[in-house]
Amino acid sequence: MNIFRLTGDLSHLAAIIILLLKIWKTRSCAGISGKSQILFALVFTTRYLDLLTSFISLYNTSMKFIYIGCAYATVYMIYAKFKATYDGNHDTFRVEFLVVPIGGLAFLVNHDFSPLEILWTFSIYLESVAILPQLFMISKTGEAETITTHYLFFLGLYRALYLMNWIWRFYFEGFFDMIAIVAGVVQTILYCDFFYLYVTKVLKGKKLSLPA
Amino acid sequence: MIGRTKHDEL
Repeated sequence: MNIFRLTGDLSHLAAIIILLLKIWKTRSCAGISGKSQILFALVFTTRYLDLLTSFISLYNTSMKFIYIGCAYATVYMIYAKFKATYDGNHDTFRVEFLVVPIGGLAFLVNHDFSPLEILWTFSIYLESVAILPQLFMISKTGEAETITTHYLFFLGLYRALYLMNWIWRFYFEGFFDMIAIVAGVVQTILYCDFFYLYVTKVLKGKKLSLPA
Repeated sequence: MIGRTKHDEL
């Protein structure tokens, strides 16, 4: 464990909690893409199946349960509890165009052709594009609530910190996982446009609105 | 090269 991975995990946890609290406190999931949240629940489910097969540490196991629990709680709140506030008309990204090719890619490019490893690879590839429905929705509505931008900021920051974690681990441990690194770079690049808007607008107290 | 344990990251 190193400082980049720890702050990365905490940033990821912060993002998940911010979103959960935003929906719970405001009793509304306006502006939130349910499709992205379903993809994140799928990412955690396919990645953390090793909860059943291997124990790494209490930290690792507990964080996995927290991530999975929060992800499904968020999906439940969007599609069941606060369904009336779900903005389905703007959440129209065709996720099947993501899931199917990524499923195929996971079969072709992986470290080991075993079920758990292919599911892990699928989850890594899927996570890199899982935010696209959310970013697409914001581009369609032309704006985002400030609390939602904070959610996206911490979510984007976590994988950027993981990139530094992988540099650290390569230098000090000789560890590197090309699949995770390439997907992590793609994932972080997808946030760059948002990061620019977040720094130039939200941090200056303005609302995040895109030129319609 | 993959790290010591299969996937020790979240």
